[in-house]
Amino acid sequence: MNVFRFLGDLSHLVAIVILLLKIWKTRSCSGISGRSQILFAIVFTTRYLDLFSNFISVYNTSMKIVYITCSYATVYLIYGKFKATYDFNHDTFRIEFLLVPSAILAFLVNHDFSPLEILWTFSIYLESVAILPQLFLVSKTGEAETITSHYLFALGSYRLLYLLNWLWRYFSQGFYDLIALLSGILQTVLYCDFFYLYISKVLKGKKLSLPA
Amino acid sequence: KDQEDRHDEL
Repeated sequence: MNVFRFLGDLSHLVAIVILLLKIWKTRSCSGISGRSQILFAIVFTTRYLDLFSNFISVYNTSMKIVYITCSYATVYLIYGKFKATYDFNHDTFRIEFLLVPSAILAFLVNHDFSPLEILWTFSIYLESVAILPQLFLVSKTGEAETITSHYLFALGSYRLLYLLNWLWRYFSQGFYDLIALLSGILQTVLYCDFFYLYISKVLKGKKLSLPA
Repeated sequence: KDQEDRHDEL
């Protein structure tokens, strides 16, 4: 494992923990898209089914379990415990527009036409667009709390760091995976606008608000 | 091998 891959995992973990803590400490999930969180729970569930079929390392297994557990905990906090604070009115992105194309594409373009591989591929495609409901929510309300911006920044950085990891692996091991690579590029591109706002506003101590 | 490599990533 190279440093980019490790930092990517770390950044992903930080994002997930920031979100859980934000909801827990403020007793509120306002400004958070429950729909994106449902998509992430689906992503982790379909990708990590290999937990039952093959063991890779203690690190690999524990990270997978932590990601899955945290994502379900987040969904529970939003739709269960702190439901009263959930922004139903603004969180209106139609997730079937992401789920259906990802599923169709996974059936058409995959490495191997087997259930586990198709689900893995589906999770890669779905993850690349799973943040859209959250970005849609931010654009609809026109602002994001600073802590939510930190969450989005850590989550966006994770795939960017993975891209560097894949670049590294290509040159050092000749390894590349086009499905993950192209999806990773799309995923990172979706954050570009946000990255710009984050660097130009949030890092200078201002709240993230969109120009009217 | 490639499949194993891919499943090693998170």
